[in-house]
Amino acid sequence: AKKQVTLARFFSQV
Amino acid sequence: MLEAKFEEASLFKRIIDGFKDCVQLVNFQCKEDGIIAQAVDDSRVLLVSLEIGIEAFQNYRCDHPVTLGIDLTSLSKILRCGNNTDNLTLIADDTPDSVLLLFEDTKKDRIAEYSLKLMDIDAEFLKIEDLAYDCTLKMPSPEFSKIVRDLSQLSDSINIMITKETIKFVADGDIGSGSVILKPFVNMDKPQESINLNMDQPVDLTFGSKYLLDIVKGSALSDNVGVRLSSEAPALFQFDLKSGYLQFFLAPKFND
Repeated sequence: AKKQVTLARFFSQV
Repeated sequence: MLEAKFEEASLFKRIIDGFKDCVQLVNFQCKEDGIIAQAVDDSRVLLVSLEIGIEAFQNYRCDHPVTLGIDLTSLSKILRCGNNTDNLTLIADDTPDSVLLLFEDTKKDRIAEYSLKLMDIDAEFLKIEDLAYDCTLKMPSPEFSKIVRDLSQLSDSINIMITKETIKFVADGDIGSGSVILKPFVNMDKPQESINLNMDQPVDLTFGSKYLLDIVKGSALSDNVGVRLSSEAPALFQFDLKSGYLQFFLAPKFND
């Protein structure tokens, strides 16, 4: 199953 | 001093309704060139970025940058008190502890004035660099909204696959599965109904249905939605205003 990642993976300050 | 006058209160209502269900506390940064706001949902999956340029206002004046920390639930209560066709002016001084909302009926002498207490919201403003995307799609927002609402009934995830000439939305869940396939086309008579696709690389991405359901609430702002997808960046969903935009950055679901 696919897992939800957060924006922190892409944007350092989130 | 901030004085920002919308010709119709309905525009500000639609902007706020477009994202009030996914974020609650938002700093509105008012500057001489307009108002910007940004907020991330509690799960840190969805980022909302709003820009209202001065052309979207009937009159706009902001001599001194000012930040309005607003609880959107409270703001919505006040916005419901005005009529859609009223002029709406937001007024704040340079170091405000409240913002004034002035509703003026243009047809009769009726003025309603509400004051909303501001909050001190501790949130960083993220500078979002231009990201590189593999696919750029522009399609009618009602159609996008319907696809998301339909497919989200079947699964908590919606898969978006784009190849050169095909856009495919898929949901596969416990009760069954569904898919909607679209092809790019140009409608000369009604350009807003066209579907434009630019693809550098195919994408195959999965998103949480609950976040897409939040995003389609922005559909009331624009006939079209711009969708930018990349395997390496959050998806961007954008609803354009006459001047400015409401953007949603959504992190995808990935294989473990």
